[in-house]
Amino acid sequence: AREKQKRELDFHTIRLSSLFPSSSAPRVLSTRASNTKSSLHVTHRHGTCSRLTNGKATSPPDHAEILKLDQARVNTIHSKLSKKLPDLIRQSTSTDLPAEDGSAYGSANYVVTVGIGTPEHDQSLMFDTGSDLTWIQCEPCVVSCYYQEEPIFNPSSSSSYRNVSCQSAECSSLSSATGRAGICTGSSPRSKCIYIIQYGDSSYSAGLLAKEKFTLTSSNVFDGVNFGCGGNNQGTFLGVAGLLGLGRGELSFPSQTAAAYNKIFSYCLPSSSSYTGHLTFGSAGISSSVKFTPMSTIKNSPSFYGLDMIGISVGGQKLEIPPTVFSTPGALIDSGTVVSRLPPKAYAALRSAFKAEMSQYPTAAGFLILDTCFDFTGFETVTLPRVSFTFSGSVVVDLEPTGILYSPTTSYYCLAFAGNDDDGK
Amino acid sequence: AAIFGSAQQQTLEVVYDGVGGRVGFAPNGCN
Repeated sequence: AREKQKRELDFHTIRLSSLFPSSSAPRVLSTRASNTKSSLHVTHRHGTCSRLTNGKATSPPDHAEILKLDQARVNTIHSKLSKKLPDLIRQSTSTDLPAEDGSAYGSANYVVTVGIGTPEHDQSLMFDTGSDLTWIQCEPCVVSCYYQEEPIFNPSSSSSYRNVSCQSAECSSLSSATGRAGICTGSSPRSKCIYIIQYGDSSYSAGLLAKEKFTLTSSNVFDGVNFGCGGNNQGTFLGVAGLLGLGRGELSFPSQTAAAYNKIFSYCLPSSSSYTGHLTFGSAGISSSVKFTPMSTIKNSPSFYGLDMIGISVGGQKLEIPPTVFSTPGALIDSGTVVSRLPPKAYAALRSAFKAEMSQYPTAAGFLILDTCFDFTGFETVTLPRVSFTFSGSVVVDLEPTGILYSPTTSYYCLAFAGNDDDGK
Repeated sequence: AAIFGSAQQQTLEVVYDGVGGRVGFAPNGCN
């Protein structure tokens, strides 16, 4: 009986169908988002709960594309963390998405809707804890705009829109928020401030730095939020209006609303596109069961939220990984990276333990960055070892099955982790 | 750096406390 109980504690037995959204499932809305005044619903960008699934942007990118963009984001993050950054951003026309000295953006799939301007226009924004600048597409699209589902914001129709002066502190903050200094439209003190933000996959947005009214909910309204009003936007943002920067820098949304929320926010990312999660500003409704680990600062990149990762367990067994494997490169948490990346030695230990516990299942070929895959054809249920991460302060985070397996197809499943290419990363 | 990504964060409540300098986790955050 003890063995059975231990097995239940250390393993998940799941129906494989539970890893996919059901075509017949109703939309299930987060009660937290519905009941908390400073909460927004979080949806999958391409899911049935999204506002964005009615038009041209309905078809999600395939898994190969998602993982390719994810690697581009990770390459960018690693470039930002290293000191070997080139001074200039190079435009790339190649299709292999090289790491550039841009901001991190990849296949971020989670979207919230924010009211912008007066009168307010609902705009769906990807939320991103790995970058600071919030921007949306703006009319006139001086050079180009990509397709978005909602009408593109036109500042001339908003009574609360104001351009930011080139001489302002906000314009100066662009250097740290985007990696590029603001550009002045002229030499007069009243000249405007132009921002350019380029992402690791060569997507970009450029336009005027401005201030606007942001309405989260009817009782959570902020005047004068700095944001980028982009008249030149290109890239992999199809369908959404822009991006909500939730990083740690001065221009990020949490920093700009610090007087109201004390830089506290929380979210839950739904495991299926049939569900919504929440993005909540302030401490309202935070669960009493939350366990905190110290936030560390990443050298060269103070916008990132650093964590001290100290261990991994598989099936109830702590893996033998020397502490320096984690402490030397450091770690961060990022809402925009899909698949967690681990130092090679830590990943090798995880992979080896996971394979040993899954030895009863047939293996399959790897899929891009995912090298540990299984063919579950003919299985309705499978038993997976539980995987948990330990962060400093003895904070143990037990992963859901959707965080353990990534499924490119309904019978093909891979361990949802990848190794970095050297132990220094 | 190691990166704790969104696939692994699903269904957790993830709390960022910028002034307190801490990040929190709890299970079943979407309920």
